[in-house]
Amino acid sequence: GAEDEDHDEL
Amino acid sequence: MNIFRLAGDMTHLFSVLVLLLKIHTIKSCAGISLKTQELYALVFATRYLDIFTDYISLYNTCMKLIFLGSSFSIVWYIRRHKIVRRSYDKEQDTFRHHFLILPCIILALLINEKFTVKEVMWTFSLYLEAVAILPQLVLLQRTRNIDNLTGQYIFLLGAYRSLYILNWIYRYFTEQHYVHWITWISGLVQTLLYADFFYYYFHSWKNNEKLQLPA
Repeated sequence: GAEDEDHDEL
Repeated sequence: MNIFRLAGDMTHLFSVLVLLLKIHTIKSCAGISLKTQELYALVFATRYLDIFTDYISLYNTCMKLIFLGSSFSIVWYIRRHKIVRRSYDKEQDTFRHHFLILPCIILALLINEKFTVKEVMWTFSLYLEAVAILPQLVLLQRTRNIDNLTGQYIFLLGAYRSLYILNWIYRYFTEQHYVHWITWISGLVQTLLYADFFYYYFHSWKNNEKLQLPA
């Protein structure tokens, strides 16, 4: 999904 | 954000602060591998390019700026600072780190989640980060006397990676569709590289001895 591509981790 | 992720980020932040503290106050980079630091600067430069395109949170943006700024200033200190650079042991820090970069580029081009510039760069940074500690570990094996700050720096880096694994396990069970094979496998490889170091670190801590790796 879209949020999977967000890379919210550092 | 869960507690493991936050603890991981904070441990990562502390590791950088310990290293900067050592360099800035003692004016020494003895025992620190410039090769590893250059690889980290490249890792952050390629991973955090999305700082201009995606906004996730203020926390995320600030941390990215800190890691970018600190990694490049550490490289600057070791290469250019007139006092610090004298303590750099070039003869011992001989790992051919450039040879790690090309395989990571090829691997990122072949194995990625999406074939876009941003995604391939992100994947490249994950692969490179997994192996970036190698020059530092090799240098550590060669250095007979590991000072406390260098030992703590590497311990904190290893702790940060271990906490990220706990974070992934937590997220896997609490979030739907949270499956990131590339991140997990490269992260696991990276953490396993610290296993040997951890063994001797805890051993010296338990026996209250100075940290020394076997020759």
